[in-house]
Amino acid sequence: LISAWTQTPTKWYPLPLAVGALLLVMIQYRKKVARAEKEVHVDHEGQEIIKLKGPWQVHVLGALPLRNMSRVWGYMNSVELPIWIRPYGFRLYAYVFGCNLEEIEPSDLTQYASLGDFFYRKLKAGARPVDNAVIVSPADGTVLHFGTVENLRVEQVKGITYSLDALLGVERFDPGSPTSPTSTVVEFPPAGDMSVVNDREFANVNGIEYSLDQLLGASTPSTPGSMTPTLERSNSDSDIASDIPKKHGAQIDASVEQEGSLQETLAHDASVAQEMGVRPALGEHKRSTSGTSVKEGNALYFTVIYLAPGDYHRFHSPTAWVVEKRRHFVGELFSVSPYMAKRLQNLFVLNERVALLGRWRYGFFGMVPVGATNVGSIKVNFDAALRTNVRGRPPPPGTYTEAVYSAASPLLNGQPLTPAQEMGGFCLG
Amino acid sequence: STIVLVFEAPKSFEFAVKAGQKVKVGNRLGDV
Repeated sequence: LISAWTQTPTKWYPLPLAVGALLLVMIQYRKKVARAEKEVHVDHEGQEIIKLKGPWQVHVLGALPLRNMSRVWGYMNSVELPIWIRPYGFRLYAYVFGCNLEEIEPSDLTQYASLGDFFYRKLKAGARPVDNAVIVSPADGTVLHFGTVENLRVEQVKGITYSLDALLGVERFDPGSPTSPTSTVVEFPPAGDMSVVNDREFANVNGIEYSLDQLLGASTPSTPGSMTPTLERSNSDSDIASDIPKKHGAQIDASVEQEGSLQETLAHDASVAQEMGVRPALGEHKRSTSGTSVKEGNALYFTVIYLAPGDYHRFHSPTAWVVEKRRHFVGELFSVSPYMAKRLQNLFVLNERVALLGRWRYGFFGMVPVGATNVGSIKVNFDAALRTNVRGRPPPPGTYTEAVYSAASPLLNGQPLTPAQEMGGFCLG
Repeated sequence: STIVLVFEAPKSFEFAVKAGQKVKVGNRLGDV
């Protein structure tokens, strides 16, 4: 080796110019791509225009018909399996993806007609003890990232951020603007069996007594302004109108004929609230839709939990809170695996998702289930009207359909949830 | 699939998890 190293003669060749030029072009191209990643394009209203950004793998994926693939995948997994094959098939799936078959309910595998059924399995009662912390995990999975929201930007992974307004949607009332979201407001008949129990300021949510302080906190919560101007009950937002669709902007004022019953109902709520000494949602919890930021002494936090294919895929309430509205963003269905989260900027604001917005004892609370290629369908137990992963070209990013849950409990102005209460789940396809 | 939580809490709120940690429904995520 030493003699080869010392005796081999060194020959010098002139590098062809083209190689040098190619090298320069490569360096320039990488610089341009890096700068394009950093650039943020905004529309005429100052809202960030969400674009597909990332390495070439991301653009290849973006060119695929992900939504159609997801629907075909869902169709395949809804096909009923012969009974004899089910135990073997589901045990194989459980072995490959690490599912714990001891804790599922029903445990008899022949009772699951398809893989889609098995994927949306339930757990045995008591399978998940609930910690008494203010915030508990809403699902089984892996904590991808967490932290505080700085300047309304959420960190996707180290170094990649996306706009919180893009994630949760910004309410715009000027129907003229071409990009104003087509937020159709759909009312629901009272769903929850929410009833005020007695004058000890208790509310009975699905059989469990919760003090209103536990549900809504002692202080009057506020809402960060630019993110989600909360529901302001005006006569055009009649909460008691049953499922009459309304559109912001070209407001189909369905509430006019409801006016009478709305006033009666509010008067009734207020008198009930008065009798029981319980605060009506209208009074103290009416929050401005102006630019109020988070309360003094508070901060905005975020957590991202990734559910792997083998995880239990129903999600539960992370705390005691009231869901006031939901915004359904029809988006793409990129994979949301940690591999993609590290490469595809704006992943969570490009994908189909349902932003559930409301309040808890300390102020604003939002929970956003985000779909993915194999799991494109999102179910919310108290929102029968929600349809996700439907056929058709997705509208531009940032457009959403809105529904309010104020009819679920006029007193709390939304759907009340208790910690670890099942809220819905993700389905295959 | 993924779930993103965004919430307002007092500055004394602290997370009780680490990035990459496996969690199950009901596990403590953080407390004030």
